[in-house]
Amino acid sequence: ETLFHSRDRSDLEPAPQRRAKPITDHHAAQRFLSKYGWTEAPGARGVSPEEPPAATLAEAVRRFQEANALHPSGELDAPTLAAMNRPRCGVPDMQPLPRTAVSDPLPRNPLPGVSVPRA
Amino acid sequence: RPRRFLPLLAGTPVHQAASSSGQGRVFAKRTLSWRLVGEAASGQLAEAEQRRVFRLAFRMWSEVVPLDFREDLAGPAADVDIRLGFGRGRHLGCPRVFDGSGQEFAHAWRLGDIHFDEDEHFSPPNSDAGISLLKVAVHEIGHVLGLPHSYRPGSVMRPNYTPREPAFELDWADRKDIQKLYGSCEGAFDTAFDWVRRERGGRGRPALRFSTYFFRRGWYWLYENRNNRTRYGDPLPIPAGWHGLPALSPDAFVHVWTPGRDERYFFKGNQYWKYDSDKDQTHKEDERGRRYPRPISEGFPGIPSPLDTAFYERRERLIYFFKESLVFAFDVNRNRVLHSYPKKITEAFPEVQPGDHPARSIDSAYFSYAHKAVFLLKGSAYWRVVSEADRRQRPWLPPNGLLPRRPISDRWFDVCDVHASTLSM
Repeated sequence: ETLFHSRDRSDLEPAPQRRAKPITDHHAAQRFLSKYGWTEAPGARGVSPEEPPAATLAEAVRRFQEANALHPSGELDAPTLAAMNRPRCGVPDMQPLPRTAVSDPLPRNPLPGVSVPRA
Repeated sequence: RPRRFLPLLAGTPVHQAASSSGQGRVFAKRTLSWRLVGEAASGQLAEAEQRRVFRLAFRMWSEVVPLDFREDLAGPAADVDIRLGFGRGRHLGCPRVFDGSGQEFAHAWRLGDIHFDEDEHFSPPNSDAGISLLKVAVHEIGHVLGLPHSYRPGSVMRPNYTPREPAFELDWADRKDIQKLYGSCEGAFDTAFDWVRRERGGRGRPALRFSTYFFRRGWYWLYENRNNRTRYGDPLPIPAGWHGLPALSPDAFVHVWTPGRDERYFFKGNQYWKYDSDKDQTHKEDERGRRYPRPISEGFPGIPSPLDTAFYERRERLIYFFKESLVFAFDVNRNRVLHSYPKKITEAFPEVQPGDHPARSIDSAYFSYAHKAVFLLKGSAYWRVVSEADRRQRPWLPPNGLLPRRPISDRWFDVCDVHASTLSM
């Protein structure tokens, strides 16, 4: 059985810490964009581990906004954060635009956060 | 790069059954096995319900692409092509941690496994609450088969969950996307025909409607001409929709329809049935008390059996019966074969393009009200019979000539088999 201790099984409900952390700030949004392929994952393919430049981020936000039929302001406004917090699939939305012009096929291993040796 | 992360199956080989299509790697096999890993079933729904939802999700994809999916509960887990499991947080040995309820609800591996976040509230198809397990499963199976996300409205591959849509089905574009990877469905039909119904139209006026049916082995599909696809949820087993007919496809169907007659006959082997359209069942006996099925030789003197196929030509009031390389024209008024028949099919329906003719053993001769033309179907191809309209435009065409062959799947789309285990869903 799935373990519970309360008579009403209320402890079966996802414990508070089991709720996904809402995306409310710049850093969380940037992790979201990297996680779902809108920006290069830090450290992937020689991308500098520190934060990507603001312009790159604004460009990624703009592309995410366009795909979600939002005003492409490039700003992390409320509708954009709301779209990032909607229930979604964990497979990335796209390969991030590569620094080189080479376009990538559908990810062999679509789950980001797993460094995939590139051919 | 390990393909799977279920520790229960550690060391499983990277998938050998993949091949590359123009759009990336796809499964090379046509029948794929799947399993809900028992240890990773959800605690929210009965396991049987979870497996029923997954069976339906796989079946929805196999209705539009030449792949079959079968649930494999017995074989070695390492041989199962697609494994499904639920987990919380760090789960099932997967490098990707689920984030708790909200946001990410599932993810999938191309040619591999599907993981669902157990912290989400998944619900069965007929429930409005929570996240539909069916929708998520169909989406994730799309990834496993090789489809990326799409932002096209109506696509099942949209990254975000959209609650309470109208009918959740694979639309035209999703079908074409997956068919780019696996091709479209081909295959011979045993019988094809249009079924004409009298209905009450607007303001109670009588109206005539027709439905197109394809039969293959023990299954049938209703084809929705206006939507260019089969009915959602087809194929169905024949006994489910045609009461009194044998469970395996009929050899032929004719609708004898004149001002004074409206008779529908099915032919199988050496026998035939008359079908009662109003009661939606075969007649028990004919007007003289003779029971159905009856021998074809009695009801249609001079017609051999078993038949390959037949169709009724309304203007001539003739039934054309096809058997091997011959065709018999049967006069329904005089109840006998015309003196000048039988003829070679190649003589009665001459080729228009030299060498391009089915010659014998026609699978189905089908008059289509949608296309106002007769088609001879054989294997995966059809030949359209030259019509009067064709000859008015191109007088040099021979009467009843056969225009060059075309693939059936170019005109009738997505008539796909499903795995027999999912036929009666």
